[in-house]
Amino acid sequence: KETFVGNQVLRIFVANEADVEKVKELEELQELQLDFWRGPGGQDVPTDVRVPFASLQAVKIFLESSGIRYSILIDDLQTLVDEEQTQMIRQHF
Amino acid sequence: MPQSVETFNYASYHTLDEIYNFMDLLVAANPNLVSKIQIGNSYEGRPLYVLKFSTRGTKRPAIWIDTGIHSREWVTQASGVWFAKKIVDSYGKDPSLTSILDNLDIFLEIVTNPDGFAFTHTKNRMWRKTRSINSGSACIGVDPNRNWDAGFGGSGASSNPCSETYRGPYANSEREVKAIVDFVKSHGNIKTFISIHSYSQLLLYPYGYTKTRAPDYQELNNIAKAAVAALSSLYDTQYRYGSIITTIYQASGGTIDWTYNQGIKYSFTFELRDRGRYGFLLPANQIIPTAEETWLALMAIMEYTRDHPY
Repeated sequence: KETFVGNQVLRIFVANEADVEKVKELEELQELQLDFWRGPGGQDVPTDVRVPFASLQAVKIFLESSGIRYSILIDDLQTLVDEEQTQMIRQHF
Repeated sequence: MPQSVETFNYASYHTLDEIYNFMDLLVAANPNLVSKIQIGNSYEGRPLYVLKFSTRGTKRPAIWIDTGIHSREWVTQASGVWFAKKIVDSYGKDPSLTSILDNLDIFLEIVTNPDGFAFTHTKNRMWRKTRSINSGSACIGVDPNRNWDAGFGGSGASSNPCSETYRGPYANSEREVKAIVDFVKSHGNIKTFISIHSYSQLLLYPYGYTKTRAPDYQELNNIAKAAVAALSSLYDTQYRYGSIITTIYQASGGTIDWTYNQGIKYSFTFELRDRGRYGFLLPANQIIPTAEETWLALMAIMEYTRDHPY
């Protein structure tokens, strides 16, 4: 069973087309194993991306060095998955 | 397993078996209104079920609604269950829904990607694609929303089987997609097609693969505006609307681009809530509010279909 311990979901805000292209570059880097939940699209819609723990540093450095703003949408995905599982079990009983 | 549609817990997420059992209970409780149709089998051999809500006849003008084509978007399957119950509860009581069903059939596919859905419950909660094996690759699955024969293989879809937006080897390669394609073509009288995803809070219409405006752009925009207004009236959930490519991003091989090109004018796709705080892990206490507000938008689109036949 795949777990998501340490996975974060980052929300990326692009300011211009150049930023969009940078984020698309990121998407091409298969070794980072990023899971784009939304985007990369235009400037009006932020991009949300799930980042495995092992890729967190690389992604954050890439964004910061490119001057692209981001925030942490979900701090630890597995915590949410565990909560959901607990809630389902409770409801079923 | 649920014992009846009245005691079923609509405010919780459920497994595939529980949802399929719910469908049987709903049909048993409403035999004159609801029937279950199998339109095919998934890659792993699971049945693909569609609920048909009909008051009479065959191949009447119809509305199609599907939920759960991206398996991890759990609030969509949960909303689909709620919609099914809402339809049977409203028929004969709500004059508007009653008149819709007196003129049109409704088809509802609650679990459009059952293999993926089962996988989200057992192995990987974040699974989005189908579960088909890709020849020559260790990576599994195809994005069923990039597998339709509309701009297939263009920008906004990946040729890499390891990508979450892998388009597949050819259009309709996925049984889950092909089953719908065959059904839509053989039915021949579907007037409205609504495919429901989450999240992002959007109501979108064609196109996604091209910047060319759909010929019915203005009408679709007006319908979307009215539907979003109806949706927002309940909990003030803020939605954006527009064509896929201008509102979110370019995506080729998408569902409603194909349906629109087939002549189904009223083709829409939803991205249900969560305001982006939980992604695909929307807390279960938001299932019913999500379904309730979405229902208002669905009603707006269905009423428009009833009142503007073509």
